[in-house]
Amino acid sequence: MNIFRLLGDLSHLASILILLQKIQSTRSCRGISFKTQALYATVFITRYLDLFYDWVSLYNFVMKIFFIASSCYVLYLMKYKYRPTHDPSIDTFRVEYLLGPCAVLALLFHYRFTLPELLWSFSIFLESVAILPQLFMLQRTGEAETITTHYLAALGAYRALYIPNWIYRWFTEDMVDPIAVTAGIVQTALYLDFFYVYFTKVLQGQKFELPA
Amino acid sequence: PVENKRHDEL
Repeated sequence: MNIFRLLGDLSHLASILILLQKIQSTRSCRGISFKTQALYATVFITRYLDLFYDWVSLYNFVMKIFFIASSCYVLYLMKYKYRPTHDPSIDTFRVEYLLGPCAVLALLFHYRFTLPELLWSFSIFLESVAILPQLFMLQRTGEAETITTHYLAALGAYRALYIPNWIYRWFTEDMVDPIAVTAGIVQTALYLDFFYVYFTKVLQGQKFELPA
Repeated sequence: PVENKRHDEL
């Protein structure tokens, strides 16, 4: 564990708490992509199967349980409790275009040809693009509530912080995980556009609005 | 080495 990974994980944790806070305080999931949330639940469930047979640490165990439970809880809130506030007509990204290629990539790039390892690879590739339905929705509506942008910023910061973590581990532990690093860099790059608007507008006290 | 690697990241 190093400072970058710890801050990254805490940022990830914060992003989920901000998302829950957004839904509970506005009593609405307006502006949140159900598809992205469903993809995250898929990512966590397929990646954390090792909960059942591999012990890493208490920290690791608690975080995995939290990520699985919170992502399922968000799905429940969106699908049942606040269902009327979710508008599927603007959440139109075709997730098949993400799931298919990620499955193919997992078959091509993995560390071992076993089901848990294939699912782990799949989850890494899927996580890297899971935000796309959300960003697509943002692009379509052209604006977002400030709290939603804080959620996305915390999520993006988590990914960005994993990059110095990998550089640090490369030097100190001689550890390189090419699959996670490649997918992680792609994932972080997807946030660049968003971060630009977030830093130049939201953090200056303006509303998140994309240029027409 | 890949053979011994454990997925300890989240």
